[in-house]
Amino acid sequence: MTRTLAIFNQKGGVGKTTTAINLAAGLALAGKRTLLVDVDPQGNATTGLGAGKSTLEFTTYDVLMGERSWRDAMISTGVSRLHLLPATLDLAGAVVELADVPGRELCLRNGLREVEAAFDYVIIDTPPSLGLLSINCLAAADCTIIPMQCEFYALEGLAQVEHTLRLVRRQLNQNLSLFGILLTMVDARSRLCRDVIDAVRTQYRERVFDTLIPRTVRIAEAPSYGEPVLTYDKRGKGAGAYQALTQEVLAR
Amino acid sequence: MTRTLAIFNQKGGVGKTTTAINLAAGLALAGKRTLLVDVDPQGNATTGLGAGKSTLEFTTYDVLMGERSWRDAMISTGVSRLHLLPATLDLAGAVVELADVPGRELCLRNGLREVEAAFDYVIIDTPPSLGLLSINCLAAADCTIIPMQCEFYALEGLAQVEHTLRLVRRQLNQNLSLFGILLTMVDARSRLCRDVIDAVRTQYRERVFDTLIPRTVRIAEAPSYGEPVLTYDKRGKGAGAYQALTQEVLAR
Ligand SMILES: Nc1ncnc2c1ncn2[C@@H]1O[C@H](COP(=O)(O)OP(=O)(O)OP(=O)(O)O)[C@@H](O)[C@H]1O
Ligand SMILES: Nc1ncnc2c1ncn2[C@@H]1O[C@H](COP(=O)(O)OP(=O)(O)OP(=O)(O)O)[C@@H](O)[C@H]1O
Ligand SMILES: [Mg+2]
Ligand SMILES: [Mg+2]
Repeated sequence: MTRTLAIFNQKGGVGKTTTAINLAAGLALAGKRTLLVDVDPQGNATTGLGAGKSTLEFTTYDVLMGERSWRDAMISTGVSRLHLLPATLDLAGAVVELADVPGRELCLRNGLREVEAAFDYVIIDTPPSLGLLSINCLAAADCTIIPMQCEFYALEGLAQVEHTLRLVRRQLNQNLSLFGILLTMVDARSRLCRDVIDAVRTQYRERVFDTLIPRTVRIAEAPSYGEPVLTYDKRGKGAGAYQALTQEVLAR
Repeated sequence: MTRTLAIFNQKGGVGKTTTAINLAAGLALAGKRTLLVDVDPQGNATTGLGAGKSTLEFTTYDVLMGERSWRDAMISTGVSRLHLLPATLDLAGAVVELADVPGRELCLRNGLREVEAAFDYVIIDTPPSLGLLSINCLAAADCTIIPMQCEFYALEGLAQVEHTLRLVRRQLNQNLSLFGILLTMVDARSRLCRDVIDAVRTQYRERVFDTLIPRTVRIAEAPSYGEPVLTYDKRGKGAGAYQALTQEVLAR
């Protein structure tokens, strides 16, 4: 049974891409066939896994527009059993081109048809927005992981995320569920951080992952080497946290 | 001569809202009549200045749709000479509603007509995207400030920002210029951070502000009190850095 997880939060810079890359790598290293789908025109997941954007033949844009299948566009990565559907800036154009197309919210879901024949997990990295690309991701997913920082704006953002999920569930994808909330860039010494963690655990209880992802220099460095932190610094705190998250995801 | 500055970077979480709030407050405290325009559906600038979203009569949405003028929607803030054009989630709807309207990219510019009669500076906080709302902001501005973190994805993002500015300059706003690049959440101990600062200063030279904004707990705490860090912790490092930035902006 293939699971499709969207890593979503319209708030920017909360660790969506970092979580998508490292969870996808964690699942692949645990023996699961995994596809990471980059649906952000910034293409950070694509660069973060070392793919050169100028040499790509087909991308998520072609799949979204229905011109190519995921089989044509996916590429292998430096991690065995992990494939990537890469993204470039062209993807920003899809939003305008699809504006008048009926069923424009279901283009990604249609483009990923039959992906269950080849993969155990599909991880979707979403852009920081409430627009058509993010809606496509939520319509294509079975469930979502919500990364959030331990900061004030993040709490406000959480209510908006829930609002968006309810809307998508009602209109496009009844089965969409919240897989879990992941606290990222945690600095255990900071009082603000501890207060936010308490507030989120009180309100969302078991829907918050036990794993807390610490802020570490190695996690921030890893993308410049085109690798997940799981291989770049495998014995470090960051890799350990993403390994623990992977185990939590496999256990649910 | 009123100056309209858009605080722009499609990369998420780089300090756009924090810079918009604190620069606007800095200019107001320096005696300039300042309007902060929140054009992000998340409405972080609105909450960050302590405005209650449920009590707002009109917002940026109404101005963008041409139904109200900025005079109707603007509200005062806790800082004298600083007014705010607040935003709520409704703004996300404007993107869909304006999709087929001719001149949809110029709605904000039209909505801010005659703002020079009442303000010396207009600061626009943009959402993390390349969509219609951000384009409206760039079309309405005289120049842009680009906040960026000292991280790997930020460098890649800078090339995309330049690409977007060139496009807007060619199609919508010939006078749009780059006012400066601002390095935020700087941790001087981190090697990655120093490397990024060197790379940016080498490539962009005098277009990079001398001021570096340090990562401080007080800056992260200030929004939960509905205040700029300039008033929340006026003698702290964060306030000092934003004061210095304000002076650089006034001097250019
Ligand atoms: N645990 C961590 N420790 C240190 N740095 C981190 C951590 N997680 C993410 N980062 C860094 O913080 C920045 C933001 O993270 P990331 O790009 O993953 O967020 P995002 O939510 O995908 O952003 P966007 O909204 O732009 O898509 C990146 O430069 C990343 O390298
Ligand atoms: N210099 C700083 N020191 C510490 N924390 C900071 C600093 N600047 C910003 N922050 C915090 O980092 C987070 C991201 O900043 P902010 O929301 O201003 O970025 P943004 O670019 O506006 O994000 P978005 O892309 O979602 O609009 C916020 O929680 C903010 O409080
Ligand atoms: Mg991302
Ligand atoms: Mg913001």
